Amino acid sequence: DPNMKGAAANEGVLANFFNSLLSKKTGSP
Amino acid sequence: RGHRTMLEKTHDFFQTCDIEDKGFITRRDMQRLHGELPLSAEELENVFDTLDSDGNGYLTLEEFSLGFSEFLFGRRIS
Repeated sequence: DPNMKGAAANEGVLANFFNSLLSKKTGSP
Repeated sequence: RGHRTMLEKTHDFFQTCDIEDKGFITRRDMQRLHGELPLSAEELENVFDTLDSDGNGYLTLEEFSLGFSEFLFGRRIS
């Protein structure tokens, strides 16, 4: 199902985005 | 307390994107994060489209929070 694949890809990108924000905020002392 | 911390975090992240403190995030704001975050311009565009659930081109704190909760809990909480 191409729609499911699209949703999964978006979830990955969202996870990537929020993880980056998290490490940006907590990464440096 | 956990809920409060999450709200603070969400707001904190929102402000990271909403540099001018407009109260919403535009596609352009998102593109400015390119270079600050290890995501490509295309990925940031994708993030914006995913978060902007009503597709009006403005990302509100509410839409942003929905996306964040989806990331944290694996699904949207209405």
